[in-house]
Amino acid sequence: MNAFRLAGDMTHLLSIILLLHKIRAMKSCAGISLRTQELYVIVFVTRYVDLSMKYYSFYNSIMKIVFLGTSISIVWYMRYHKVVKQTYNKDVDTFRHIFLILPCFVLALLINRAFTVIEVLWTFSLYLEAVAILPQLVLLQRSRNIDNLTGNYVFLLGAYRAFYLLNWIYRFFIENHQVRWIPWLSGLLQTAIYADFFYYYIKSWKNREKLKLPA
Amino acid sequence: SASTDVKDEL
Repeated sequence: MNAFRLAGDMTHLLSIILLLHKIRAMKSCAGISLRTQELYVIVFVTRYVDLSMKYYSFYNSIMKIVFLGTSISIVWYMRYHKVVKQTYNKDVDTFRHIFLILPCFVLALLINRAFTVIEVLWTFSLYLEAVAILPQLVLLQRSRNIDNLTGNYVFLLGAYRAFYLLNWIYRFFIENHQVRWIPWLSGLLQTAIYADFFYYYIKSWKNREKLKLPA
Repeated sequence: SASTDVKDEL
């Protein structure tokens, strides 16, 4: 495993730890989109259906279990925890899941490497992950007040994807990795969606101002 | 192997 890939996985893990810290220690999910979190559960469940069938490495299996477990527990906290659920910005988190899920599913049926259940689900998870952050970005845009934890959470999620792009470049040139258009292009789109957020995040950090996205 | 390479990612 190369350093970019490890850095990507670690920023991904760190983003989840940060969000769980906000939820468990501060008993708040203010500014967090339940829609996006539910989409991540769907992403992980559909991508990791091969968990019980195919073994890659101990690291790989553990990370998959961690991502599945943490994403499900985050959704549980936001929906059912009696204190946390009251901090959820329900009225502004109105992005409809189906507008993302349906097109991604149709696209996965049409564009995939092999027309098998596992492969279509895997492809669907890549397409859905690419756009799953959209409800969260919409929520941030509508929020007047973005706390540091939420801003850092979204930044780490974007950083994770940027590291994966570097990882693919490294694997292609150094490890003679084959061309893989589906994950590469969806990963590129996923990273591009963060571009605007990155711009305002870095700007607010440089000017030591509170993060605010223009409406 | 080459056919499973991206699948070892998360």
